[in-house]
Amino acid sequence: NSSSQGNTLLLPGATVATIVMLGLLHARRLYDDQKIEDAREKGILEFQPDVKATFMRLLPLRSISRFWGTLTNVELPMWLRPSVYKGWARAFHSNLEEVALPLEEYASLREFFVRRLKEGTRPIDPDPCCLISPVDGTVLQFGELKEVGAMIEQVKGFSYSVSSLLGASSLLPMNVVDDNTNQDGGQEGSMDDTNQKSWWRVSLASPKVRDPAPARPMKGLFYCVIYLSPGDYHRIHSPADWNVLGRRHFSGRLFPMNERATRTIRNLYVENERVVLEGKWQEGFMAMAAVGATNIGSIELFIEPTLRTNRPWKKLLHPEPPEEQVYEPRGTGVLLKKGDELAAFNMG
Amino acid sequence: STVVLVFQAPISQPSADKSTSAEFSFCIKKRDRVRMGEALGR
Repeated sequence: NSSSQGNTLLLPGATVATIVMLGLLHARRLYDDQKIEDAREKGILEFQPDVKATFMRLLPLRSISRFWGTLTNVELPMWLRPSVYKGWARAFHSNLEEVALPLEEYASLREFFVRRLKEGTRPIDPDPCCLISPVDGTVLQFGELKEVGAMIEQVKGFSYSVSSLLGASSLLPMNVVDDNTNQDGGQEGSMDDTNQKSWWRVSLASPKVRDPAPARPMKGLFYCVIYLSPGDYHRIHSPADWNVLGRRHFSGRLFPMNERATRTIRNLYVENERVVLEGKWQEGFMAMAAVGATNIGSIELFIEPTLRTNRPWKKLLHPEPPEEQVYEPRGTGVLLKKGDELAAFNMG
Repeated sequence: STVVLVFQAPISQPSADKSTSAEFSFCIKKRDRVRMGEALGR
Protein backbone atom coordinates (compact mmCIF):
# COMPACT_ATOMS: atom_id res chain seq x y z
CA ASN A 1 0.00 0.00 0.00
CA SER A 2 2.71 2.39 0.97
CA SER A 3 4.62 1.77 -2.28
CA SER A 4 1.51 2.25 -4.41
CA GLN A 5 0.74 5.46 -2.52
CA GLY A 6 4.28 6.61 -3.14
CA ASN A 7 3.95 5.98 -6.89
CA THR A 8 0.64 7.82 -6.97
CA LEU A 9 2.30 10.84 -5.44
CA LEU A 10 5.45 10.58 -7.57
CA LEU A 11 3.76 10.25 -10.96
CA PRO A 12 1.61 13.39 -10.77
CA GLY A 13 4.57 15.31 -9.43
CA ALA A 14 6.79 14.39 -12.40
CA THR A 15 3.96 14.96 -14.82
CA VAL A 16 3.15 18.36 -13.38
CA ALA A 17 6.83 19.34 -13.48
CA THR A 18 7.06 18.30 -17.15
CA ILE A 19 3.87 20.17 -18.03
CA VAL A 20 5.10 23.28 -16.23
CA MET A 21 8.44 23.07 -17.98
CA LEU A 22 6.84 22.66 -21.40
CA GLY A 23 4.46 25.49 -20.57
CA LEU A 24 7.35 27.77 -19.65
CA LEU A 25 9.21 26.87 -22.84
CA HIS A 26 6.11 27.51 -24.89
CA ALA A 27 5.51 30.84 -23.14
CA ARG A 28 9.12 31.80 -23.80
CA ARG A 29 8.72 30.92 -27.46
CA LEU A 30 5.51 32.92 -27.74
CA TYR A 31 7.24 35.86 -26.07
CA ASP A 32 10.18 35.64 -28.50
CA ASP A 33 7.83 35.34 -31.48
CA GLN A 34 5.90 38.38 -30.30
CA LYS A 35 9.12 40.35 -29.88
CA ILE A 36 10.17 39.41 -33.43
CA GLU A 37 6.75 40.32 -34.79
CA ASP A 38 6.88 43.72 -33.03
CA ALA A 39 10.38 44.34 -34.37
CA ARG A 40 9.28 43.35 -37.86
CA GLU A 41 6.34 45.73 -37.74
CA LYS A 42 8.63 48.54 -36.63
CA GLY A 43 11.15 47.60 -39.32
CA ILE A 44 13.91 46.99 -36.79
CA LEU A 45 14.46 43.24 -37.13
CA GLU A 46 18.07 43.02 -36.05
CA PHE A 47 20.90 40.67 -36.85
CA GLN A 48 21.59 38.46 -33.80
CA PRO A 49 23.94 35.51 -34.31
CA ASP A 50 23.34 32.71 -31.82
CA VAL A 51 24.70 29.31 -30.82
CA LYS A 52 22.34 27.48 -33.17
CA ALA A 53 23.69 29.48 -36.11
CA THR A 54 27.24 28.57 -35.14
CA PHE A 55 26.22 24.93 -34.81
CA MET A 56 24.69 25.00 -38.31
CA ARG A 57 28.13 25.66 -39.77
CA LEU A 58 29.33 22.33 -38.39
CA LEU A 59 26.55 20.28 -39.97
CA PRO A 60 27.06 18.57 -43.36
CA LEU A 61 24.12 20.46 -44.82
CA ARG A 62 24.95 19.66 -48.44
CA SER A 63 24.95 15.93 -47.72
CA ILE A 64 21.74 16.31 -45.71
CA SER A 65 20.23 18.19 -48.64
CA ARG A 66 21.15 15.49 -51.15
CA PHE A 67 19.86 12.78 -48.82
CA TRP A 68 16.58 14.71 -48.52
CA GLY A 69 16.45 14.89 -52.31
CA THR A 70 16.97 11.14 -52.63
CA LEU A 71 14.33 10.46 -50.00
CA THR A 72 11.70 12.70 -51.61
CA ASN A 73 12.47 11.26 -55.04
CA VAL A 74 11.25 7.80 -53.99
CA GLU A 75 8.24 6.82 -56.08
CA LEU A 76 5.12 6.63 -53.97
CA PRO A 77 2.35 4.05 -54.50
CA MET A 78 -0.56 5.55 -56.40
CA TRP A 79 -3.02 5.17 -53.50
CA LEU A 80 -0.73 7.04 -51.10
CA ARG A 81 0.05 10.04 -53.32
CA PRO A 82 -3.06 12.20 -52.71
CA SER A 83 -2.76 11.83 -48.91
CA VAL A 84 0.93 12.76 -48.89
CA TYR A 85 0.49 15.79 -51.16
CA LYS A 86 -2.62 16.96 -49.33
CA GLY A 87 -0.69 16.68 -46.06
CA TRP A 88 2.16 18.71 -47.54
CA ALA A 89 -0.30 21.31 -48.84
CA ARG A 90 -1.98 21.57 -45.44
CA ALA A 91 1.33 21.94 -43.63
CA PHE A 92 2.77 24.58 -45.98
CA HIS A 93 -0.38 26.31 -47.25
CA SER A 94 -0.22 25.26 -50.89
CA ASN A 95 -3.27 25.72 -53.08
CA LEU A 96 -4.08 22.33 -54.60
CA GLU A 97 -6.75 23.82 -56.85
CA GLU A 98 -3.98 25.41 -58.94
CA VAL A 99 -2.09 22.17 -59.55
CA ALA A 100 -1.89 21.34 -63.26
CA LEU A 101 -2.30 17.55 -63.03
CA PRO A 102 -4.33 15.15 -60.87
CA LEU A 103 -2.37 14.40 -57.67
CA GLU A 104 -2.00 10.72 -58.59
CA GLU A 105 0.16 11.67 -61.56
CA TYR A 106 3.01 13.05 -59.43
CA ALA A 107 5.16 10.00 -58.77
CA SER A 108 7.13 11.49 -55.88
CA LEU A 109 7.07 14.41 -53.47
CA ARG A 110 10.00 15.90 -55.38
CA GLU A 111 8.00 15.83 -58.59
CA PHE A 112 4.97 17.32 -56.85
CA PHE A 113 7.14 20.06 -55.36
CA VAL A 114 8.17 21.44 -58.78
CA ARG A 115 4.67 21.07 -60.18
CA ARG A 116 3.40 23.30 -62.95
CA LEU A 117 0.23 25.29 -62.42
CA LYS A 118 -2.99 25.27 -64.42
CA GLU A 119 -3.03 27.51 -67.46
CA GLY A 120 -4.19 31.02 -66.56
CA THR A 121 -3.61 30.85 -62.80
CA ARG A 122 -0.71 33.30 -63.02
CA PRO A 123 -1.72 36.06 -65.45
CA ILE A 124 1.19 38.18 -66.64
CA ASP A 125 0.79 41.94 -66.13
CA PRO A 126 0.35 43.25 -69.70
CA ASP A 127 1.95 46.68 -69.04
CA PRO A 128 5.03 46.78 -71.31
CA CYS A 129 6.74 49.18 -68.87
CA CYS A 130 6.48 46.93 -65.84
CA LEU A 131 8.79 44.38 -64.33
CA ILE A 132 6.95 41.32 -63.04
CA SER A 133 7.68 39.04 -60.13
CA PRO A 134 9.60 36.00 -61.40
CA VAL A 135 8.30 33.80 -58.56
CA ASP A 136 5.60 33.32 -55.96
CA GLY A 137 6.89 34.44 -52.58
CA THR A 138 7.28 37.11 -49.92
CA VAL A 139 9.07 40.39 -50.57
CA LEU A 140 11.88 40.67 -48.03
CA GLN A 141 13.77 43.68 -49.30
CA PHE A 142 13.68 46.04 -52.25
CA GLY A 143 15.02 49.43 -53.15
CA GLU A 144 17.65 51.37 -55.03
CA LEU A 145 21.39 50.88 -54.67
CA LYS A 146 22.86 54.33 -54.58
CA GLU A 147 26.52 53.99 -53.70
CA VAL A 148 29.65 52.34 -55.01
CA GLY A 149 29.98 48.96 -53.28
CA ALA A 150 26.20 48.80 -53.21
CA MET A 151 24.93 46.82 -50.26
CA ILE A 152 21.68 44.93 -49.81
CA GLU A 153 20.44 44.69 -46.25
CA GLN A 154 19.99 41.09 -45.04
CA VAL A 155 18.41 42.41 -41.84
CA LYS A 156 19.12 45.53 -39.82
CA GLY A 157 22.74 45.34 -38.74
CA PHE A 158 24.00 43.11 -41.52
CA SER A 159 24.30 43.70 -45.26
CA TYR A 160 26.04 42.06 -48.20
CA SER A 161 27.39 43.59 -51.36
CA VAL A 162 25.79 43.08 -54.74
CA SER A 163 29.16 42.25 -56.28
CA SER A 164 29.71 39.41 -53.78
CA LEU A 165 26.26 38.07 -54.56
CA LEU A 166 26.60 38.25 -58.35
CA GLY A 167 30.30 37.55 -58.62
CA ALA A 168 33.59 39.09 -57.60
CA SER A 169 34.56 39.95 -61.15
CA SER A 170 31.42 41.85 -61.90
CA LEU A 171 32.36 45.34 -60.60
CA LEU A 172 28.77 46.22 -61.13
CA PRO A 173 28.47 49.31 -58.87
CA MET A 174 31.50 50.93 -60.54
CA ASN A 175 29.97 50.37 -63.94
CA VAL A 176 26.67 51.81 -62.91
CA VAL A 177 28.33 54.92 -61.55
CA ASP A 178 30.33 55.24 -64.75
CA ASP A 179 27.23 54.62 -66.81
CA ASN A 180 25.65 57.66 -65.20
CA THR A 181 28.88 59.63 -65.33
CA ASN A 182 28.98 59.06 -69.05
CA GLN A 183 25.82 61.13 -69.41
CA ASP A 184 27.87 64.07 -68.25
CA GLY A 185 30.87 63.29 -70.39
CA GLY A 186 32.71 60.93 -68.08
CA GLN A 187 35.59 58.55 -68.66
CA GLU A 188 33.93 56.20 -71.09
CA GLY A 189 37.08 55.35 -73.02
CA SER A 190 39.05 54.15 -70.05
CA MET A 191 36.16 51.95 -68.93
CA ASP A 192 36.02 50.26 -72.31
CA ASP A 193 39.75 49.62 -72.27
CA THR A 194 39.60 47.87 -68.92
CA ASN A 195 36.44 45.93 -69.60
CA GLN A 196 37.06 44.38 -72.97
CA LYS A 197 37.63 40.90 -71.57
CA SER A 198 34.30 40.70 -69.81
CA TRP A 199 31.25 39.71 -71.86
CA TRP A 200 28.75 41.55 -69.73
CA ARG A 201 30.75 44.59 -68.66
CA VAL A 202 30.98 45.67 -72.28
CA SER A 203 27.22 45.61 -72.44
CA LEU A 204 27.00 48.04 -69.54
CA ALA A 205 29.87 50.36 -70.18
CA SER A 206 28.89 51.80 -73.54
CA PRO A 207 25.55 53.53 -73.11
CA LYS A 208 26.32 56.19 -75.72
CA VAL A 209 26.81 53.54 -78.37
CA ARG A 210 23.62 51.76 -77.47
CA ASP A 211 21.45 54.84 -77.19
CA PRO A 212 22.91 58.13 -78.33
CA ALA A 213 19.73 60.16 -77.70
CA PRO A 214 20.62 63.13 -75.47
CA ALA A 215 17.30 62.90 -73.58
CA ARG A 216 17.99 59.35 -72.40
CA PRO A 217 17.14 59.17 -68.69
CA MET A 218 19.76 58.41 -66.08
CA LYS A 219 19.81 54.85 -64.84
CA GLY A 220 19.82 53.67 -61.28
CA LEU A 221 20.41 50.19 -59.93
CA PHE A 222 17.51 48.53 -58.14
CA TYR A 223 17.06 45.24 -56.31
CA CYS A 224 14.29 43.03 -54.99
CA VAL A 225 14.66 40.01 -52.68
CA ILE A 226 11.83 37.45 -52.70
CA TYR A 227 11.67 34.48 -50.33
CA LEU A 228 9.90 31.28 -51.39
CA SER A 229 8.41 29.25 -48.54
CA PRO A 230 8.15 25.45 -48.90
CA GLY A 231 4.50 25.56 -49.98
CA ASP A 232 5.06 28.08 -52.77
CA TYR A 233 5.14 27.42 -56.49
CA HIS A 234 8.85 26.81 -57.11
CA ARG A 235 9.38 27.62 -60.78
CA ILE A 236 11.17 30.79 -61.85
CA HIS A 237 9.98 32.88 -64.78
CA SER A 238 11.44 35.73 -66.74
CA PRO A 239 10.69 39.11 -65.09
CA ALA A 240 10.86 40.99 -68.42
CA ASP A 241 11.88 40.61 -72.02
CA TRP A 242 15.65 40.24 -71.75
CA ASN A 243 18.74 38.71 -73.30
CA VAL A 244 20.46 36.35 -70.90
CA LEU A 245 24.11 36.69 -71.80
CA GLY A 246 25.61 34.32 -69.28
CA ARG A 247 25.43 32.41 -66.06
CA ARG A 248 27.57 31.94 -62.95
CA HIS A 249 27.26 28.98 -60.61
CA PHE A 250 28.57 29.39 -57.07
CA SER A 251 28.94 26.04 -55.35
CA GLY A 252 28.52 27.08 -51.74
CA ARG A 253 26.92 26.09 -48.48
CA LEU A 254 23.27 25.21 -48.08
CA PHE A 255 22.04 26.98 -44.98
CA PRO A 256 18.31 27.25 -44.48
CA MET A 257 16.89 30.49 -45.88
CA ASN A 258 14.00 31.08 -43.50
CA GLU A 259 13.50 34.25 -41.52
CA ARG A 260 15.31 32.96 -38.46
CA ALA A 261 18.33 32.10 -40.63
CA THR A 262 18.41 35.59 -42.14
CA ARG A 263 18.51 37.03 -38.63
CA THR A 264 21.20 34.73 -37.28
CA ILE A 265 23.48 33.48 -40.07
CA ARG A 266 26.05 35.89 -41.42
CA ASN A 267 26.55 36.12 -45.21
CA LEU A 268 23.65 33.79 -45.85
CA TYR A 269 23.00 34.98 -49.40
CA VAL A 270 26.61 35.08 -50.50
CA GLU A 271 27.67 31.79 -48.91
CA ASN A 272 24.81 29.62 -50.12
CA GLU A 273 24.89 27.77 -53.41
CA ARG A 274 23.39 29.92 -56.15
CA VAL A 275 23.00 30.37 -59.85
CA VAL A 276 23.28 33.89 -61.25
CA LEU A 277 21.91 34.82 -64.67
CA GLU A 278 23.06 38.10 -66.16
CA GLY A 279 21.96 39.98 -69.22
CA LYS A 280 20.29 43.03 -70.66
CA TRP A 281 16.75 44.30 -70.75
CA GLN A 282 15.33 47.44 -72.33
CA GLU A 283 16.66 49.61 -69.49
CA GLY A 284 20.13 48.11 -69.27
CA PHE A 285 21.65 45.55 -66.94
CA MET A 286 19.63 42.79 -65.34
CA ALA A 287 20.69 39.89 -63.13
CA MET A 288 18.81 37.26 -61.21
CA ALA A 289 20.31 35.14 -58.44
CA ALA A 290 18.51 31.93 -57.46
CA VAL A 291 19.81 31.04 -53.99
CA GLY A 292 19.42 27.46 -52.77
CA ALA A 293 18.68 26.22 -49.25
CA THR A 294 19.03 22.97 -47.30
CA ASN A 295 15.70 21.50 -48.37
CA ILE A 296 15.74 23.07 -51.82
CA GLY A 297 19.37 22.66 -52.73
CA SER A 298 19.49 22.28 -56.47
CA ILE A 299 18.59 24.71 -59.20
CA GLU A 300 17.57 23.50 -62.61
CA LEU A 301 17.98 25.84 -65.58
CA PHE A 302 15.68 25.14 -68.50
CA ILE A 303 17.86 27.26 -70.77
CA GLU A 304 20.88 25.12 -69.83
CA PRO A 305 19.67 21.60 -69.00
CA THR A 306 23.20 20.24 -68.56
CA LEU A 307 23.91 22.41 -65.49
CA ARG A 308 24.14 20.33 -62.32
CA THR A 309 24.06 21.96 -58.89
CA ASN A 310 24.29 20.62 -55.30
CA ARG A 311 26.97 18.10 -56.23
CA PRO A 312 29.34 16.59 -53.63
CA TRP A 313 31.80 19.23 -52.47
CA LYS A 314 35.38 18.08 -52.96
CA LYS A 315 37.28 21.09 -51.67
CA LEU A 316 35.73 21.97 -48.36
CA LEU A 317 38.40 24.40 -47.25
CA HIS A 318 38.96 26.08 -50.58
CA PRO A 319 35.72 26.29 -52.52
CA GLU A 320 36.24 26.78 -56.21
CA PRO A 321 35.58 30.12 -57.92
CA PRO A 322 32.21 30.39 -59.65
CA GLU A 323 31.89 28.43 -62.82
CA GLU A 324 30.88 30.72 -65.69
CA GLN A 325 29.06 30.05 -68.91
CA VAL A 326 28.66 32.53 -71.75
CA TYR A 327 25.59 31.91 -73.85
CA GLU A 328 25.82 31.91 -77.63
CA PRO A 329 25.63 33.86 -79.80
CA ARG A 330 28.03 36.03 -77.81
CA GLY A 331 26.56 39.45 -77.08
CA THR A 332 23.01 38.29 -77.77
CA GLY A 333 22.69 35.20 -75.63
CA VAL A 334 19.31 33.64 -74.98
CA LEU A 335 16.26 35.81 -75.61
CA LEU A 336 13.53 35.36 -73.01
CA LYS A 337 10.09 36.89 -73.08
CA LYS A 338 8.34 38.22 -69.99
CA GLY A 339 6.80 35.28 -68.13
CA ASP A 340 8.83 32.57 -69.89
CA GLU A 341 9.69 29.69 -67.60
CA LEU A 342 13.45 29.62 -67.10
CA ALA A 343 14.35 27.64 -63.97
CA ALA A 344 13.08 25.62 -61.02
CA PHE A 345 14.16 24.92 -57.46
CA ASN A 346 14.34 21.21 -56.78
CA MET A 347 14.17 19.35 -53.50
CA GLY A 348 17.61 18.29 -52.36
CA SER B 1 15.06 29.39 -51.33
CA THR B 2 15.27 32.96 -52.45
CA VAL B 3 15.45 34.95 -55.65
CA VAL B 4 17.33 38.25 -55.82
CA LEU B 5 16.67 40.48 -58.79
CA VAL B 6 19.11 43.30 -59.62
CA PHE B 7 18.38 45.61 -62.53
CA GLN B 8 18.96 49.01 -64.02
CA ALA B 9 16.02 51.34 -64.49
CA PRO B 10 15.47 55.04 -65.08
CA ILE B 11 15.79 57.38 -62.11
CA SER B 12 14.74 60.97 -61.77
CA GLN B 13 17.02 63.51 -63.34
CA PRO B 14 16.86 67.00 -61.78
CA SER B 15 17.58 68.82 -65.00
CA ALA B 16 15.40 66.65 -67.24
CA ASP B 17 12.16 67.77 -68.82
CA LYS B 18 9.58 66.27 -66.44
CA SER B 19 7.06 65.74 -69.22
CA THR B 20 9.35 63.26 -70.96
CA SER B 21 11.08 61.62 -67.98
CA ALA B 22 9.95 58.18 -66.88
CA GLU B 23 11.15 57.16 -63.47
CA PHE B 24 11.01 53.58 -62.19
CA SER B 25 9.10 52.98 -58.98
CA PHE B 26 8.20 49.83 -57.09
CA CYS B 27 4.55 48.99 -56.48
CA ILE B 28 5.16 46.55 -53.63
CA LYS B 29 5.73 46.77 -49.88
CA LYS B 30 7.98 44.78 -47.58
CA ARG B 31 6.39 41.50 -46.42
CA ASP B 32 3.93 41.59 -49.37
CA ARG B 33 3.00 38.23 -50.83
CA VAL B 34 3.59 38.38 -54.57
CA ARG B 35 2.67 35.91 -57.25
CA MET B 36 4.50 35.22 -60.45
CA GLY B 37 3.33 37.63 -63.15
CA GLU B 38 2.31 40.46 -60.82
CA ALA B 39 4.08 43.77 -61.32
CA LEU B 40 6.95 44.56 -58.96
CA GLY B 41 7.42 48.04 -60.37
CA ARG B 42 6.76 50.25 -63.36
